[in-house]
Amino acid sequence: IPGRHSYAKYNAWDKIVAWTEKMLHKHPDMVSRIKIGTTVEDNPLYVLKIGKKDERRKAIFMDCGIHAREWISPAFCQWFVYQATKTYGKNKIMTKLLDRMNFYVLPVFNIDGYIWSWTQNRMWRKNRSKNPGSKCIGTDLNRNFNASWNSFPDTNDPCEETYGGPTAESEKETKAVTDFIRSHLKSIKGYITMHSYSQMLLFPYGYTSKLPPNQEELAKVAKIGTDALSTRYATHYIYGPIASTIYPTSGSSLDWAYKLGIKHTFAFELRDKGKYGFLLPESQIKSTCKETMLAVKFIAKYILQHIS
Amino acid sequence: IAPVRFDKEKVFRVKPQDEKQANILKDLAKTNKLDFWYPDATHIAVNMRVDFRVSEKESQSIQFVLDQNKMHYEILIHDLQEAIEKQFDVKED
Repeated sequence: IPGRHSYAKYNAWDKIVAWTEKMLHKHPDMVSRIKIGTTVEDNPLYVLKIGKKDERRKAIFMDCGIHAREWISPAFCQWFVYQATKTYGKNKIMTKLLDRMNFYVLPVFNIDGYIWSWTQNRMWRKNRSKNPGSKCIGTDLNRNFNASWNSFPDTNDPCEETYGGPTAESEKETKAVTDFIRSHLKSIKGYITMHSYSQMLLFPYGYTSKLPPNQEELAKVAKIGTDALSTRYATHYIYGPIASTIYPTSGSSLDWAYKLGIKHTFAFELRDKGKYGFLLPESQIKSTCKETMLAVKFIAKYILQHIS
Repeated sequence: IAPVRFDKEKVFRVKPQDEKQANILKDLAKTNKLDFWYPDATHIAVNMRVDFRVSEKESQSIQFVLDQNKMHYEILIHDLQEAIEKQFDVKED
């Protein structure tokens, strides 16, 4: 059917919403949908809970699409849900994971920005909130978390691409996510956030070059995760703490989740390394998703086996 | 509203070799509208690769400054609008 949802293509928001409904109906025992809030433009923020009904089990929260133009990121979350439901009972690792833990998947974090990048400006990054006293629209949601918020000067100007908002958690989208994670903190043992591009697997901190107490463990997990990823197509990822691997950044979701107490938090910068940048062709979606699945399943397995 | 078009916009990759070149790049960021792709902010350091998007008009003056200062750069994308249209390279199922 022309225009239907496809895992091999980029899907606009209305197709993704329809896809969430389809997944609910196809897998009622494994998929449930939680509306955690609404965006500035009143779009529904849906988290898909993948796994058995029992809320007490360990869980991993994974978000995609915090930056609007990074389209490969939401494509991965859709692929993850598809593979989890399709291979449960067939693939040994996925079956073991879903028998013993849940995944909370936020397919698109920055829905308003994602829609805008489809309809008006493919290069859009921020959300679409208005900034009083400025003609410039939007806050960078990944600078809006209460983790050393606004500690760098370049996040002060609403016209900057990395504007962190008037206050920490000022944005409806951020608040919806932080409220959900806080209210499920007993069960959430891991946090994964998907970005693009530059093929990196990052862990805290971003706001300081200090290293987290368990940085050796995080580095070990990141190394094995990137090794697993590269077994599929030999795609090379680097890994390390955000501040020294890319550059210092404040107010990020990764640092916030870590400081909240989730000690296994990772950020993926998916393909590629700049040949296409944010415009990764659809013909690379499946291979990008397949290789990334290997790293995400390893991280989940590690958390299942090592975190009480 | 008609969607924004990016005809002949370019994406540059520059790797400043020393402080002087890093400062030249910082000055270009101040005098031109550069959309930083990597890293995602105006964070320029020596030996760090920096990717940024710039309009066709500004790209000529930027190229002139980079050439004049013998800075190493490459153009990752020569026509952004073309790349935007080419990303949809999978037919409907």
